Amino acid sequence: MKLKALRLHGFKSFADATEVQFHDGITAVVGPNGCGKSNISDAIRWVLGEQRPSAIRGGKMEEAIFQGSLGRRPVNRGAVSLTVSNEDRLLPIAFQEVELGRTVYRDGGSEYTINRSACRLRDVVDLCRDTGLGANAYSVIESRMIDAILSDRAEERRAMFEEAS
Amino acid sequence: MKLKALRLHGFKSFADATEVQFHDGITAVVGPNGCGKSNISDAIRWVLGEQRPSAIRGGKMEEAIFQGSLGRRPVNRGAVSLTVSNEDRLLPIAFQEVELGRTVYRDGGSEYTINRSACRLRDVVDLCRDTGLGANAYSVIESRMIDAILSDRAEERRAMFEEAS
Amino acid sequence: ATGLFFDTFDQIRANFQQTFERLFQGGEADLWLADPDDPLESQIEIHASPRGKKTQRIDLLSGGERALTALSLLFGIYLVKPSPFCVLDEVDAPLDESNIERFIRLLQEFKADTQFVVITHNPRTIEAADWIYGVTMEEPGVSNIVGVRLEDALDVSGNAA
Amino acid sequence: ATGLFFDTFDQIRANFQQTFERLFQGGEADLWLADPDDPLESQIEIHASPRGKKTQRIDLLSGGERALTALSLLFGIYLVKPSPFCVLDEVDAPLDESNIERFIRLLQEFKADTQFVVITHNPRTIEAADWIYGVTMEEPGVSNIVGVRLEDALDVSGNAA
Ligand SMILES: Nc1ncnc2c1ncn2[C@@H]1O[C@H](COP(=O)(O)OP(=O)(O)OP(=O)(O)O)[C@@H](O)[C@H]1O
Ligand SMILES: Nc1ncnc2c1ncn2[C@@H]1O[C@H](COP(=O)(O)OP(=O)(O)OP(=O)(O)O)[C@@H](O)[C@H]1O
Ligand SMILES: [Mg+2]
Ligand SMILES: [Mg+2]
Repeated sequence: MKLKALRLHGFKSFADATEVQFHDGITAVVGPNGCGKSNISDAIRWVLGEQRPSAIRGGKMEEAIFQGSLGRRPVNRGAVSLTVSNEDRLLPIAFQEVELGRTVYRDGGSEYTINRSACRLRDVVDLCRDTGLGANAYSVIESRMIDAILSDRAEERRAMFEEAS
Repeated sequence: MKLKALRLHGFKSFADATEVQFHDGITAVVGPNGCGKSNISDAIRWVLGEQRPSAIRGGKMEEAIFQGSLGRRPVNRGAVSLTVSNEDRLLPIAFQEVELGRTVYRDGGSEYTINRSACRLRDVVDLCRDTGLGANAYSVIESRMIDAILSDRAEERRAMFEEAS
Repeated sequence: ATGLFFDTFDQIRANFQQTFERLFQGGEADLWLADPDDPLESQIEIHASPRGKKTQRIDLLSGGERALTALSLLFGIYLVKPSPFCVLDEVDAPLDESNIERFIRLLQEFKADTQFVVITHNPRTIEAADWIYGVTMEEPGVSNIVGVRLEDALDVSGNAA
Repeated sequence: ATGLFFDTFDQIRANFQQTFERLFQGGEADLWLADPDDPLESQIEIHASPRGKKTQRIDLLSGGERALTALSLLFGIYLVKPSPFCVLDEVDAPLDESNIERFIRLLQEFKADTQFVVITHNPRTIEAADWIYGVTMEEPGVSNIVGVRLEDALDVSGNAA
């Protein structure tokens, strides 16, 4: 399986429809403070089914919808889709390419899609189980996890291990 | 008042007697990871009377004594002294130069000196009161204070304000 | 005690806002007591909005924006009763190039009255310093301090001449 | 469930130690259950000692040493069930030049099997990347992504050609 593309529209600071293409090897994401880089890693976690608003720095899921700026009005929904190639059939589904989608609305509710068909969160979770893909798979590593995993409040470290198992 | 010099001997990784001279303006302290730079800021906090081992990353005060390395044996005491010029008499004491000293022993107890005369912790605290010098004066700012002061556990921020008042 | 806290609080708030507007070249920030009638127990609320962005909870700010906001507040508290010195331990780590410049300019504004000791890995911060101390561990586990190099001893890229 | 956790735990421990010894070019680290008879509830103890230094509590390690130790453990967990991709968000911020090199070499070792997405401000990390995306906010508060620049489009100091 390989990441192919990530699309964001109305998710956090990505008010306009935006696409990131992925390639083999190491991709650097650069830019000034506050320009939206960590919002991209939030989007990846989120589209894979992250259920805790705090994991994407929010208090409620609807805070991930573009809230407007001094020059722009807020919007009513935030959407992210992640496209992966599936030639190795790592995802147990008969498609060469799989697109996982998620949209959140102002009431805080999310809708999920697999290849543009509506599905439930658990379908996304089941699809990703044991593939290493999925919100808890440690595939997004950020600096605040450093203090958490070395915490001398050992329940913090314990919790991180349990997520991985 | 100006900082003149800091001396360390047996304090954390400063096994040997070491001196830092201070100058006007901006002094950069550089070096590889783990070489001892933050130990210098710990030493400054500590000699000014810091009472919490956690503020210098330890569990007990005696952990600040040089614990040895693969090539060196541990030592039995750790000492720091800070010399300041006092021509403006900001410190209410009749000396042009004031040297504050502190030594910690294996039993965890500390001894304090002002110009090489033994004194108590409260003498150091009283001397520094209202001068902006002193362990709680926000004159040592480190990156873990960033998350603490912005914490949404508002007691953390509250605690930091109370220290400053 | 209450009076002192209120006075101090207003000063901290003013310093915080000034420092914030300098580091963010605009934007707005505020600090207030959740419960003004109970100053000794009240939570302290903080709010920050970089220029052109809509006001939001602090947690949604970026790593660098949080660092600058916290620095504005910590420095704001510091300025109420300034010490002759201020040690800054790697506070510039999350900052991009332009924010490092603004951080440096803030230090240069206050350095006439304050000796700054800046622990840093950043070449631009090192270049802006008046004095440089290197800390090394030639013998594993044992620190020592190697000499002072003045700014003019560095070549253009910040490496030792 | 207990068996699975134990298996996983041994793998995590082995991966952790290998990654640690690579990033620290030696030294030693360990991971164990405080209470092996109660794996599902037990605290997980961690210990790390850079080369030449005496073993100490984790809190006494430096900022950069803690970052590398945590990265060794997080990566150790990741390697048990590796994803096709791994996003690293500014984990290189506290690292000095030589540790950035070791971090880069770790990524290069695994990049054949893993697409790494590295969010960074560090010029050396940027230089080591195969692809670069820039994120900007020309309009305040609105992000967009500006094009891909391959490594050979950068000049020596890591700035755009
Ligand atoms: N729902 C939202 N609507 C609009 N803007 C948002 C929303 N959520 C977050 N933002 C904005 O996105 C910006 C943060 O972006 P992000 O954390 O991705 O920055 P970054 O590029 O990682 O910066 P740094 O280098 O400082 O870490 C903040 O300024 C924040 O105000
Ligand atoms: N009591 C002690 N005895 C011996 N060594 C100690 C003691 N306390 C701390 N150390 C060592 O000092 C080192 C940490 O130094 P310090 O935190 O000053 O590093 P640093 O230069 O700030 O690095 P970084 O750039 O990574 O922040 C650690 O390797 C630690 O093992
Ligand atoms: Mg970020
Ligand atoms: Mg340090």
